Order: sequence, then C-alpha cells, then structure tokens
Amino acid sequence: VYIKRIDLRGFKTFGRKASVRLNQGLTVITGPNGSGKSNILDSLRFALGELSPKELRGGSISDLISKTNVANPPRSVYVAVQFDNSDRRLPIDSSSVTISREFHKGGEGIYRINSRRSSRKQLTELLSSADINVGGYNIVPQHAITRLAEVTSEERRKIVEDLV
Amino acid sequence: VYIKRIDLRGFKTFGRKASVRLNQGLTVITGPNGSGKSNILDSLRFALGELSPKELRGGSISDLISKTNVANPPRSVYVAVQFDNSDRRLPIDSSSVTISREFHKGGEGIYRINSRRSSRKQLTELLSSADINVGGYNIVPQHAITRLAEVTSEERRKIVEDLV
Amino acid sequence: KRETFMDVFERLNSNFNEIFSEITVGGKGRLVLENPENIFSGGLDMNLAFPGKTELSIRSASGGEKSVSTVCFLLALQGIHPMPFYVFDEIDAHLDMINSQRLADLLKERSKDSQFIVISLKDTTISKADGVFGIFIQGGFSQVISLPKPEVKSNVRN
Amino acid sequence: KRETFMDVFERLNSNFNEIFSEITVGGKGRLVLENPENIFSGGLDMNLAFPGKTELSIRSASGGEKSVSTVCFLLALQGIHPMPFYVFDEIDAHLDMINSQRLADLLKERSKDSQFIVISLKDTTISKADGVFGIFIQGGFSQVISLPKPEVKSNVRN
Ligand SMILES: Nc1ncnc2c1ncn2[C@@H]1O[C@H](COP(=O)(O)OP(=O)(O)OP(=O)(O)O)[C@@H](O)[C@H]1O
Ligand SMILES: Nc1ncnc2c1ncn2[C@@H]1O[C@H](COP(=O)(O)OP(=O)(O)OP(=O)(O)O)[C@@H](O)[C@H]1O
Ligand SMILES: [Mg+2]
Ligand SMILES: [Mg+2]
Repeated sequence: VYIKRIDLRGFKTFGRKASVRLNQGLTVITGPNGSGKSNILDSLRFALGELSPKELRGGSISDLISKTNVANPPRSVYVAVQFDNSDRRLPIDSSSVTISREFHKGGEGIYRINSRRSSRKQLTELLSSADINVGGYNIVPQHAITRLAEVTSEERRKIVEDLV
Repeated sequence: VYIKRIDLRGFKTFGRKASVRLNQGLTVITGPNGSGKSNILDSLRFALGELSPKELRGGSISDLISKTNVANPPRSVYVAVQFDNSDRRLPIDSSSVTISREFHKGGEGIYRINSRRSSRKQLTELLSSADINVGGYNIVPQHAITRLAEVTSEERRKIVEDLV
Repeated sequence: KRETFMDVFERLNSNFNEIFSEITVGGKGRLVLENPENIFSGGLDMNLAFPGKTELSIRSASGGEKSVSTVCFLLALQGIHPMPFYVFDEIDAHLDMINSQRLADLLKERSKDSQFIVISLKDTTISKADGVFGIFIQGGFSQVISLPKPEVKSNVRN
Repeated sequence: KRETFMDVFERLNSNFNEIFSEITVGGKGRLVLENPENIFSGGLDMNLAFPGKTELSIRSASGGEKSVSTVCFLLALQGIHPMPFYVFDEIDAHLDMINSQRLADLLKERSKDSQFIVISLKDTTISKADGVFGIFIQGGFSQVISLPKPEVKSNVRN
C-alpha cells in the first residue's frame, strides 16, 4: 500500500484547494522557505488522526484553518489521503482507499473512509492493520533529527523497548 | 582590531600543530562533517578564557586534549590567537597582540599575553577593553540559531535587557 | 522480557551496522548496552567509527556525524518494523555534500520496498528522486507544481 | 530604567527592520513589547511580514523563516553593541538557496566594518568569501588548507 495523492483545502497555507500526487518510489518535495512543505507533512498527520495541535504546530485544531484570506476566511479545513491498495494491505476490497478528515470551526472532526462517514476509532484501526499509525517513527518532522541525536542513553533504550 | 591567526596544538582533532590564517573581511571555513570546523570555534573560546567545559562540548577541560594519538597522546593543549592591533584598540603598544592559553593534564591553565605570563583576569580585562568577551553574542555555535529562534518572549526581552 | 528485548536488540544492532557502514563506506557502528547484566537499569549508547577516525560515542560526535548516525538508527528501527511509507522533513540539513549524496542513494535503494517522501532543500537529494514537487507561494497561497527531473536544478532556483 | 530600555529598544527595532527588509527584499519586521505599559511584566515578540505573505509572529513561522529572522535579530543586537569580530557556525543550515545568497551578501557587506568568520557547507556562502579555508582529516588529525576562490566549489567536493 502507498499514498497516491493528498488533497488539501483550507489547511494552513493551502487556503486554495491543492493536490500532491505521489509516486511509489522516492518523491522529493522542495521549494523556498515558508512555502508550505512542512505543512504538507502536518496535513498528512492531521488526516491520519493526530489529536495534538502542538504536534501539528498549532495552538488548537482551529489554528490549522487557513488564515490567509482575511476578507473571506474558510470555515473548515479538509484533507484527504488516497492510498493505492492493490496489495489489499488495508482490509477493504478496493484497490483505492481514501481516508479524509474535515474540521469545521466550532465543530468536531468528521472522518470518512471512501466517502463514508466513520469514527476516528474505525479510521485508526483500519490504518493500523496496514501498520500505519499516526505516532510512528516513519514520519520525521523538521528538526526531529537534531532532537533525536541528543537523547540520553536511557531515552534511546526506551525507544528500542517500545519497538519490542 | 581583528584576528590574524589561530594556532592550535593538541586541541581535539588538531592533535598535530595547525594554523588558521584569517583575513580582515569575510572568511569562510568549510569541509566534511567531523573534520574539525566547529573545533576551531571552540578553540577560540578556549583561548578567550571560556571556563565551562560544557560550552566547549567537553566533560572537563582535559577532554579537550587530543585523544587521536592513542600510543603517544599529547599531555597538554595550547591555543594562541594573534590579533592585528594596528588601531591600538587593545591597550598595548604593539601592532600585534598574541593571547594564548595552555592546559596541562592534572595542571592549571597558563595564560599569556605576547608570550608573557598573565592571570586569566588580566587577559579577560585586556580583551574587554576592545569589546571582546567570551560569552558575547558575537560567537554563535552550531545549532544556536535554532535554539535562539525558539526562545520565549520573556527570554527575548531579557536578551535586550542584558544589552542595556 | 529480557529475551524478547535481546532478540530485537541484536537484529537492530546488525541492521544499524549494515546501514552505517553502507552510508559511510567503510565505517562501523554499534549499539552498546550500558548495563548488559541488568539491561533496564542502564541506557543504550551508540558507538561510531567513521572512516579514518577512532571510535567515539555519539555524544562526542560533530553535528553532521550525529545526523548521519541518527538517520541510520531510524532506518535500522524501520528494518525491525517496516512501514508502508516514510516521510522525512529536512533530515539532510546538517550533512556535507558527500554524506547527502550517500543518504540520497540509500533512500533511493530503500524506496524499492517502501514509499519515501522526502522534503529537502539540497540539489543532491532532489536529483535522486523518481518524482519532484515544487511548493511555492502565489497570491498568498501554497501552490504545488510537478517538476521534471533534469531541469529541476534551475527550476528550483527561480 | 524604563527610559534606557526604550531608547535601546527603539534603536534595536529600527536596526531589525532595516536588516530584515534588506535580506528579504521588501519584507517588514518589528519587535513588539507584549506589555508596553509595564515592559518588564510582558515579553518581547517578533512580528514578520515576508514578501507576499501576511504578518505573522515568529512563533508561527517555518523553520527557515525562523532562521532568517533570528539571524536578523542577532545582527540587530550587534548594531547596538558592535564587536570587532563575529564567528558564525552553520547559521545557514535551514535556509533555501535565495535566502542563503542574500545572507552571504549581507555578511559580505557588514564585513567591511567588522571581521566575519563563517563556518558553512553551502557553496553560495563560500563563493562570497574574501578567503576560504578547507578543513579535512588526514591521518586522524585535522588539517587546514587555504582554498583559492573560484576553484573552491570543485575542491570542496573532493
Ligand atoms: N492557519 C494558517 N493560515 C495561514 N498560514 C499559516 C497557518 N498556519 C501556518 N501558516 C504559515 O505556514 C508557513 C509555514 O509553512 P511551512 O512550515 O510548511 O514552510 P516550509 O516550506 O516547510 O519552510 P522551511 O523550508 O522554512 O521549513 C508559515 O509562514 C506560517 O505562518
Ligand atoms: N579530545 C578530542 N580528541 C580527538 N578528537 C576529538 C576530541 N574532542 C572531540 N573530538 C572529535 O572532533 C570531532 C568533531 O569535530 P567538529 O565538531 O569540529 O566537526 P565539524 O567539522 O564541525 O563537523 P560538522 O560539519 O558535522 O559540524 C568529533 O568527531 C569528535 O569525536
Ligand atoms: Mg519546513
Ligand atoms: Mg560543526
């Protein structure tokens, strides 16, 4: 299973609808400072069910809603992640699985699996069966490498313990 | 006043005597990871009288002594900084002022001004009169920029207060 | 509990040395239990022998050496528990040109088994990609553009 | 005490905006007292308007934006209390190519008044130097070599 595409709307600097199409091998995302590269990583974690706004570099989930258009700001943020599921690693009989999360100001999160509304629990359990978990070591945010390099030997042992 | 030259002997990876000749304008120091670039910065701070081994990335001052030659390790570390003093900003009637610091294993630090032994206090007072202080914001170690970027607003105000 | 840990630990250590020696071309890396008799009362250290240098603990390594070693540690962890995709944000920021090139080669190699999405500002990393996306601000909003491979270098600079 | 602080603060703020707008070519930066009535019971925030973007606090800025702004803050502090020399270790690690170039130009400009010693892995920074030194390990020991200017790029890559 791999990510085919990420759709963003109203997410931080992605005030206008945007899409990132990814390939199966090595994709590199680049661009000037402040252009929105790390925001894409945040949007992926948002869609995978990240609950801590601090992990998404915001004070609250509503902080994720794009503030660029001051005159007419969006009232919601929406991120969809489309997986290629040809190997059926996600237990859904479909070669394409799209999970999405939407959040309306003053409202709650709406999670969907292939356009069908689901609970966050259903979404995270589905993803877990393909070894996709929002807190895993497979997503390394900016500056995390420097922090990881400075951990104490006790912390390093605990990282290995968590793996066991 | 500016730094003309830094001589290192027995300092970390500079086990063999080495010299860096600097010019008055913009000098760039480059090279592979682990080659000794940041060690040069540490050696300058050492010579200017830095007392905290932690600031010099060591557990103790003896940690600064080069360990590369396991068979025949040096028993002391020596760093000399030669200033061009044509503008007489250092209150010494000489167009060249060399300050140096030597440390012998199990011994103390030996400070010198133009080859004449001095106390650390004399050395730091001399440098202070040219606005050269070992803890100043003019020396920015590796990763300090990232740390400085994350200070709280209270800490930032204190930085300005220290300037007043 | 000790047995399960030691089992994972030995596989992790073997992964780590394999990856470290590949990326440094001849270096040797090993994870060291500070208290092998009583694992959980001691920590886990990392000893590294970079080519042409004596062995040192990661605590004494340079900024770039720490980065290289930590990336190897992460990839070693992933070998124990593979995941379908990896997303790395500027893990090459402190690497010199040679280390960046070797890291990009390593990620390229591993991308045959898992999907790798890497954010980077370095030409060396960009040039190894199967696909490149440029992000830029237009009218205040982030835009995404697919960048063709060989012209990437000059496109990114505009 | 308040007067002396305000005096320094206003000069610092003016320096900061001057440097920030120079390095970003048209951006605006300002330092903001959180409690202007009672300075010492509030902190000091930093608001930045990068070209083409709305004003934001440094807290909300990207990694590279934080770097650029912090470098400007440091240079602004130095304007208040100039020192004979400055030593910067990899302050450009998180900057994109354009920001690196502009930072290097700024340092080159300022090196007319003070000596600047900059450690960098970036070709853009190296190319702006009056003098370049390469450090490398040979036989386990650090060696220093003076690098001639235009060939630097290919020398460093060996
Ligand atoms: N809710 C929001 N609305 C609009 N913009 C936002 C919002 N939240 C964050 N931003 C902006 O997003 C920008 C950061 O984007 P991001 O971290 O993705 O940059 P980047 O491309 O990773 O840059 P760098 O190379 O410096 O790391 C900041 O300028 C920040 O102000
Ligand atoms: N007392 C010592 N004897 C020998 N080597 C030492 C000593 N102390 C530190 N070192 C070595 O110095 C090296 C670090 O050098 P330094 O930090 O100057 O590298 P660097 O050129 O700045 O690299 P980077 O580009 O990765 O920041 C480490 O490999 C470390 O083991
Ligand atoms: Mg970023
Ligand atoms: Mg360094």
